[in-house]
Amino acid sequence: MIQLKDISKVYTLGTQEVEVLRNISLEIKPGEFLSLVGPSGSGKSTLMNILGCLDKPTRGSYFFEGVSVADLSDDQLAEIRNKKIGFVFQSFHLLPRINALQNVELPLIYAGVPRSKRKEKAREVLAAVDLADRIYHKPNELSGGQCQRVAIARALVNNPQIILADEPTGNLDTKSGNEILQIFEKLNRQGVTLVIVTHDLSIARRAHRIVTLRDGEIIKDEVRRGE
Amino acid sequence: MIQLKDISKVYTLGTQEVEVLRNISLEIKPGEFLSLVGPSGSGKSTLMNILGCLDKPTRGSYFFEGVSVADLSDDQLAEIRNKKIGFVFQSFHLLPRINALQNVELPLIYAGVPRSKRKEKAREVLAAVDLADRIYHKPNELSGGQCQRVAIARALVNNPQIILADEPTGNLDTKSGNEILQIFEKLNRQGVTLVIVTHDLSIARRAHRIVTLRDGEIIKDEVRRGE
Ligand SMILES: Nc1ncnc2c1ncn2[C@@H]1O[C@H](COP(=O)(O)OP(=O)(O)OP(=O)(O)O)[C@@H](O)[C@H]1O
Ligand SMILES: Nc1ncnc2c1ncn2[C@@H]1O[C@H](COP(=O)(O)OP(=O)(O)OP(=O)(O)O)[C@@H](O)[C@H]1O
Ligand SMILES: [Mg+2]
Ligand SMILES: [Mg+2]
Repeated sequence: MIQLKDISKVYTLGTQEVEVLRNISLEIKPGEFLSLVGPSGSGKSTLMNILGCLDKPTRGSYFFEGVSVADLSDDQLAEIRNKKIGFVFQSFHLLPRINALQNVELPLIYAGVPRSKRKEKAREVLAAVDLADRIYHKPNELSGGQCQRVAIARALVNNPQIILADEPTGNLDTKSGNEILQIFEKLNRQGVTLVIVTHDLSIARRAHRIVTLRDGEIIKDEVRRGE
Repeated sequence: MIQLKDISKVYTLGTQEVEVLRNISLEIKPGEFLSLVGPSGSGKSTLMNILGCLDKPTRGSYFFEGVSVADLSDDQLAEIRNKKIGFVFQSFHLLPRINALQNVELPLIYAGVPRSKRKEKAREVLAAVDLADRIYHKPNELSGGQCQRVAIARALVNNPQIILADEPTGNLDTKSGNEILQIFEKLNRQGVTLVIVTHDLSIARRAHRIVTLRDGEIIKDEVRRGE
């Protein structure tokens, strides 16, 4: 389903070049549960942004369901991002002037879902992440972990076939973090592909496969047996 | 040094009242190392904002070094926040249009420190959090964990006598998180008071005392012996 081949990403800051990803090759099959780990600054979010069609690599190819992403128009990319991929951002990216319910409804609005169905679905996923009593709060009226859960709910609301979650439990206590993992694992058992960036090794170990980054390169790609 | 007595915090959202802290009484002695834990939404950041003189309680009293904070002018509060308290925000609050070095210099500018001394001190703390090669990057050119470390450096740069750190390692891998804890612990051994909100129990257990919140109340306040 996902094939990255020799992906590199270079940023130019003034006169300096910052090489953030180098020769990344990675294949992710439908329904896999993969965790992506590595030190702070090693390139995990940059790789996730490329996987999520939010950023373009400097070199290399990305095939999504057999199609070369580099050849797609902006509209086609937006369609993939809205309908096929659920992205949980490390810094949430909630819209500050609308409340939790409205934030979660946004992907449904883009997908053309009728109003009453939207409200019902958005409420449902917010209840699933234990925020039923906070749906009218705006982001600045929510705790850090509550904002994180709104971002998670928003990523799930369109029933995506692949979930890319960038440190989805960093602001959650162990119990809430576990509840989120269980939601993800249940979706994975139903066939949803799951890629989770995490610094929490107890979460990383729940994946079937752990990919380790260091200084922009994959230094380890390990399938876990019998777990 | 710090005395909270019967502190309550109530938010009004439309016609609804949200009781976020209830009858919090807490005493923190100079040089203590306390961790503050509890479920997402339990009131930890709200309590930290009151401790950091960033927010006022709805009821109750706060004595900081024997002075009633409610009786201080805005200028006096700003002075305490700048000179005595180092605050690491859960969502960092870096200024987006200036780089890491300039963000870390800000408290030194407010404190009237001369330019060359400022630059030197800001570089020094950024090197201590392992960001020497990223000082000219702006926040959107930094990883999540790098932004977190800039926020930490900024909190330390004025040599505060009390550090309030709201989930300072949530975006850091184990090794970087440990390095940050060691910086905090070293300052604590030199007499700096340390209050850390964390969801990571391995970090919480390094404190001398663990205060547990649930639904806005302190349900446990435990000094740890022999550790
Ligand atoms: N401005 C506000 N108006 C209404 N409710 C608020 C406001 N700010 C915070 N809250 C509510 O106060 C409660 C406590 O928030 P707080 O940020 O202190 O929690 P926390 O313990 O830091 O959580 P986390 O671990 O998720 O960061 C939450 O339930 C939140 O929804
Ligand atoms: N726009 C940019 N310009 C220059 N350098 C950048 C830019 N964006 C990111 N970087 C650099 O790219 C590197 C990788 O960043 P990335 O956000 O992918 O790291 P990460 O592995 O997600 O880290 P963390 O665990 O801290 O979130 C970092 O060293 C960062 O400073
Ligand atoms: Mg990241
Ligand atoms: Mg908080």
